[in-house]
Amino acid sequence: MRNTDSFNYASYHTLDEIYNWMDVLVSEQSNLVSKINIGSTFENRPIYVLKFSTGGTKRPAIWIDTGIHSREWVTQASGIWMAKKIATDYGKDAFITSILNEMDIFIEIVTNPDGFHFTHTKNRMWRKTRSINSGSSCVGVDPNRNWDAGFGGAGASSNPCSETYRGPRANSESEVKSIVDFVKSHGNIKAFISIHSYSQMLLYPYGYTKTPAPNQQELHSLARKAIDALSSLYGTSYRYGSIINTIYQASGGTIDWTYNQGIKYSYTFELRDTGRYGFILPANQIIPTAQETWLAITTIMEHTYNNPY
Amino acid sequence: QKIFVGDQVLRIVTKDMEQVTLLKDLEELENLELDFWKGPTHPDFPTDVHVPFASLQAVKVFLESNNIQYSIMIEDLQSVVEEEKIQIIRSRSIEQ
Repeated sequence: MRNTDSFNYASYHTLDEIYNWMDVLVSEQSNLVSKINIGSTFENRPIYVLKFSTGGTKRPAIWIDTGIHSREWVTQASGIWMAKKIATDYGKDAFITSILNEMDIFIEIVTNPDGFHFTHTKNRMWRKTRSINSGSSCVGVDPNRNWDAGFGGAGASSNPCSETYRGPRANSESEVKSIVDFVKSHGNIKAFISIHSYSQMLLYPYGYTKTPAPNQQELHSLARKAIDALSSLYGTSYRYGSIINTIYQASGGTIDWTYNQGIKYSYTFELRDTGRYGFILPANQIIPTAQETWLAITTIMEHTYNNPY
Repeated sequence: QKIFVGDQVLRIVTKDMEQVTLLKDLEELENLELDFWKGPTHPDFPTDVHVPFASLQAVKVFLESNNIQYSIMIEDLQSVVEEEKIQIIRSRSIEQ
């Protein structure tokens, strides 16, 4: 790859290729993009976050992470496309330029690097981390059940062989703990968007309790607006609502924790479901998926920008 | 490397909460080694389950005997994975 324009955004890529792409993006636009190492995985791979910033210290920020469940490849691929979109649009698109003149954007493209590498080399269907569970032959923890929000409650498994194994304790997974430490030390993240696939949903807290989030009304109306924007491109229909009311009870989830940390605009996406391929969504759908999702994300960003708290 | 030859992914549509509960019982049967891509939650939502070849007959008998509707979303998981691999190799060679 000579530059990020010659990268094929309509294809799936390995971890090495994505990490190399990040380095090229940073070198091309070092005035805007930097790469932060927020920790290491169980298998000692670096965990990287791209920071889009025009200056300042700990400005109000928007966080986006993609692919905490490693087999959801269209998610990481959409994260790459979005990062490139931000880099391209800065200075050209009025909205992105105005956001970045006042806020920072963080994107963690490969949130579960060990699992992602495993899906490319050993088991395409791997979802969890790759940590060893003492006393069990089964490997890995579901990182979206490992957060300190209703940890150990209903909607997560205590069985290490389950796909939704919550882990021995909250934050036991370095992939989770690295984000927790980063979010706490930053202290000024205003929107947190965690992206998964595939169910076509936009969800907000809570997942571990039926108690409505104090900002439920605002979160619901913003979700509707975001989904209207998303659907306007290709007519993709989404459901939206709180996790527990829309899909199922799930404890130890990402955005329940971020919301409880005071990040009001905490959302999680479930990208396209064609009813034919599941996680193995053909690569020709990457760009349409990313494009429509981007419209919803910019809606959330715009609301965050216009409603400081 | 794990292979999925003959494995299928079924899309199951339930008509009531009773059938959802039956699917939850199915989820508990660890010996079938099912991987629920979308777990059973509500009759409004489909359930997608990756069924290893060795468990296909047992699962289909269970669904049919309980009058639970399903369709085969992925006929042979390995062939879809292979197709994906070919696409990746092809696009890599085009880039080079």
